[in-house]
Amino acid sequence: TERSTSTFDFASYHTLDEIYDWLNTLVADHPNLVSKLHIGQSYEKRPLYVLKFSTGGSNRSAIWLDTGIHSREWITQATGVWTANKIVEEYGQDPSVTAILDSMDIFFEIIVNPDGFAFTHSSNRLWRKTRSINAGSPCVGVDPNRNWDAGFGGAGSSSNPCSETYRGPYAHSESEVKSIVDFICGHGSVKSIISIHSYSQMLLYPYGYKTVPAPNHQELNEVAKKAVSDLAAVYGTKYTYGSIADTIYMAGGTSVDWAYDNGVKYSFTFELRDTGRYGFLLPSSQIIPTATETWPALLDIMVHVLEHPY
Amino acid sequence: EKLFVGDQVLRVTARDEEQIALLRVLGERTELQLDFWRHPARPGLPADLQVPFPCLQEVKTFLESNNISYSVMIEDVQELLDEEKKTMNKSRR
Repeated sequence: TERSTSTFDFASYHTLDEIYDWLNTLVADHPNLVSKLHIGQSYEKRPLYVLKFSTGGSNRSAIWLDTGIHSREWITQATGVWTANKIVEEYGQDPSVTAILDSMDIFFEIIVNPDGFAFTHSSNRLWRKTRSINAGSPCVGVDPNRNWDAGFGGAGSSSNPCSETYRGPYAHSESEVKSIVDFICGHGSVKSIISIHSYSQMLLYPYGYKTVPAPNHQELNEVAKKAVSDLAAVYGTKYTYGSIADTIYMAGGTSVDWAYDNGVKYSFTFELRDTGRYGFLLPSSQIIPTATETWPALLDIMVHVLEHPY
Repeated sequence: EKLFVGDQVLRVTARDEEQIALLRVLGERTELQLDFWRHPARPGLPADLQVPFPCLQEVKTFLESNNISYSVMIEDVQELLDEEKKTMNKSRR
């Protein structure tokens, strides 16, 4: 068991238990900045935890970050752990992080899909979906990024439970999704959602379920442009950016579209590295470089949110 | 534990909409148990396709007979998984 944030190996992939233990360690080491919220449970009754970074205050506006909605995208959970640690390291040191946390809260769900993640460690490294049983089908799981109530059932999602993009029987059927929906709606003041995936080196924004530009298209595009430029400045990793529908393909039922349609203007989704060599199997030696280059891009978005209240 | 010995991931680049449609039809053949790591989206954008070892020949023949260009992105998925596990165990020790 990893018992200290100073001895935890951020350059290695970890199991669910190791990461959940580390969450406790992070909270214990920084009790005035970080707390752990239990926002629900997965289909297989694992707890769903969210880290809350807060310097106090009440009813503060907030930024939501998440990693690992697709369980096989291991670089994302690993980047999540590194980033959560970076936030506590930089508070009080980096002026941007300090300014953000002095007036806003950050919520961070590092393992959105714990059942799938545990399954990738025990049984099938390439598992993507949740682990819910589908009535009348031998195939298990729902794609939790096609399960949101935004263009649910539209293009780019499947009605076939055996498909990797199976949308589920109805919107928010997955407890992993519903728990986030309830939390964000209950909070009422989440101003930005950044959902992290891998791997095609993109920074995307709404819409995915329709091709018309989002009302804030121009502003989101400008934010994305700066973010990918600052990301590329670290190691030269080139990202593309744009709306989901324009940049990759139409995809109904995604988290960022749901967030945008529910008033969260600054909704983005990252697709982290790879350049076409490893796909979901990015070697652990690339965790820290990936997280390091992603950090300034995340910070750009968060600073923009701070400086553009609405 | 599911093993992926001999499975390959092919990086496929369709040059037009017709080839993209062909790739989608290929992906719907459930008996092949293909898994698009990156879905075919538009001409010129790569799609990555994990192909189980027993279906490799059939899939490659399909691509070649339809003049769809591809390269092998991962030669053997299981080799990478074994390496990943070894690295994790080493780190844990």
